[in-house]
This record gives sequence, C-alpha cells and structure tokens, in this order.
Amino acid sequence: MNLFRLAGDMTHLFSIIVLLLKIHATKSCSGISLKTQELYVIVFLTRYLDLFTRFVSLYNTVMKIVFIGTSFAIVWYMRYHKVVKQTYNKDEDTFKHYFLLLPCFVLALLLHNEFTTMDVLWTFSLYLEAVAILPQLVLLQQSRNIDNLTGNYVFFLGAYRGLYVLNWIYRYFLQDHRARWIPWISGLVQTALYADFFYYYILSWKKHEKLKLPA
Amino acid sequence: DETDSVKDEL
Repeated sequence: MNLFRLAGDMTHLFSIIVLLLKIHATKSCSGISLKTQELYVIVFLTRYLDLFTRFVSLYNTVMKIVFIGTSFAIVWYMRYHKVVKQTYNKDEDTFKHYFLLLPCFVLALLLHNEFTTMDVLWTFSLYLEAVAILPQLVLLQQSRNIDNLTGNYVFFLGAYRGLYVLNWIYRYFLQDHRARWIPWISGLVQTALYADFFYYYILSWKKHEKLKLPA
Repeated sequence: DETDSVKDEL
C-alpha cells in the first residue's frame, strides 16, 4: 500500500468521523443529504461482498466493517433519532436518487470485467459511488447557510477521491503498469464532480467567509 | 485468473 492510498483511506475515514461528530455533538443533520447517505450504504454493501470470503489483511477487514457500520449509523440517526430526524432538510433533499441506481446497474451489466455476481456488483458499486454525492451537492446548493462541519465533510470526501487518483497514478507507473479503466474512469468522474465545490470551498476559506454555493 | 489487486482497495 502506498502513501496516497493510505492518505486517501484516512481522509475518507476522517470525513465520516466529521459527519458523525456533527450529528452526534450538535444533534443536527441539517445540510446533510439522506439520499447520498443511503446510496453509500448500498455502495459499501455491494462492494464488500467478499468481506467474509476473501481475506486481504486485518486493515482491510476492519476498514470495511467500519465503513459499513458507520454508514448504517448515519442513516439510522437521520431516519430514526427523535431529535436528529427533525433537523433533516427533507424538502430540500429533492434529488431522485433511485434514478441513479438503475442506470448504474445497467451500466455494470454492460461494462464489467467478469460476468459474475460478485464482479458485476463490485463494478456497480464503483459506478454508484461516482455519482452518489450528487444529492448532497444539490442540497448544498439549495442551502443558504452551510455550516463548517458540513463543508469540511464534503471537502474531506473530495480529498479522498483526489488521493485515490494519485494512488492509481503511483501504482501504474511505479508498481504494476496495469491499466484499470473501470475504477479509473469512474474515479475521475467522481473527482470531477467535486471541482465546483472545491473552488468555492477554497475561495471562502481564503476570504475567511462562510461557504456559500451559487444557485 | 487471480483477483485483481485493485479490489483490495476500499
């Protein structure tokens, strides 16, 4: 494992900690898209089907369990916690997330490496992860006030994707010289979706102003 | 064919 991959995993983990911290400490999930969070549950469940059939390392197993567990915890908080659920911006979280599921699934049926359940679902999880942030970005755009923790959550999530791209570049040139188009292209699409957010995030950070995305 | 190591990523 190279440093970019490790840094990517850590920023991913950190983004989840920031989100859970926000929800737990402030008892509020305002500005957070439940739809994006539900998509992440599906992403992790379909990607980590090999959790009990293929052992890679203790690190991998623990991280997979943490990602599945925390994504369920976040959705549970937003749906069922009696205080937190009242802060959910239901009327602004308007993205039709199920419209993302079917195209990603069809694409995975058409474009994959092996036509096996495991491989098609793994490919589906890559396609779905690439676009899962969209409901969250749409919600941010509709929010007049983005609190710091929410902004940081999305920032770290985007940083994780950027670091994974660097990880693939490193692997290709310095490790195995093997082209992996499916993760690469879906990863690049995913990273590109953050570009606009990053631009305004850095701008507001430089000006010491509150983050606001143009409508 | 052995499993592609990219699947070891998270």
